Amino acid sequence: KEKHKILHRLLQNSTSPVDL
Amino acid sequence: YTHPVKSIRNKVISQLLSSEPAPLRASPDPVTPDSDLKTLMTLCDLLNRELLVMISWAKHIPGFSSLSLVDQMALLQSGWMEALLLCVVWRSLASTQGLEFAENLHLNEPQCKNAGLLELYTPLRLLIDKYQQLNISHEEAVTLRAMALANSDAEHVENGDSVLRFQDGLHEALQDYEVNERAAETHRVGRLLMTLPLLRQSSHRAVQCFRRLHIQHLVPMHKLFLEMLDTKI
Repeated sequence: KEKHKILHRLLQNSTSPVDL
Repeated sequence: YTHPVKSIRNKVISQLLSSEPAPLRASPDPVTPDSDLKTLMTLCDLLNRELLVMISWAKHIPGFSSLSLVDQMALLQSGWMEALLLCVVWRSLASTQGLEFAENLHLNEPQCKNAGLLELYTPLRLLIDKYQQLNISHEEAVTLRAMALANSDAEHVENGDSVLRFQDGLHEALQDYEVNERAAETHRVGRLLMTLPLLRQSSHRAVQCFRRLHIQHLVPMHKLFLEMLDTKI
């Protein structure tokens, strides 16, 4: 998880793809 | 007697369609003069934004959020490039040559070659031709993209059964769609699935291509893109 911290963080936040 | 109303598209596919993000546009730097390097920089910036959107899109694939966080990461780390490339293929279907990375970033073969992307161009054009011949629908394209992610053969899967159920749910949705929409083409599901090995090969070539560009320090890349490239090595 340390190595992939950005992906880890993105999976935990709840932005919707439409918003992005 | 009226024909029965066509079955409402199954829930999985209508969910996939409703969470389809709007296509992104490239953001070429207006100050930098046009060059192969500028094309690459514009492309890498676009792909990084596509990657951000794709990760968020994945969370809306029916069944994905019921996977453990470890398995969600594993599937994305192994299938992210395939999912990105299927978006490029879908956008390029209308063109007889070249790759449409965005509405305002269409690269023909010489441009891809000059930018060092020829190893990516060739297999992707082959895939585009296959989908043009199949006359693939948007429903099929979004379902295949979700299946490519689900079927990405991640190495460190924590719960194989839940990943299998995730795959089965998408497979059922595709079969249900074909039975209702393309009943006459009994081999269609198989034909669509048999395009996935070429997608996997294209994905590996794309990863190698961007990795080479990174190692040669030819083009700056965003941290997320590099993090995902690193996982594919």
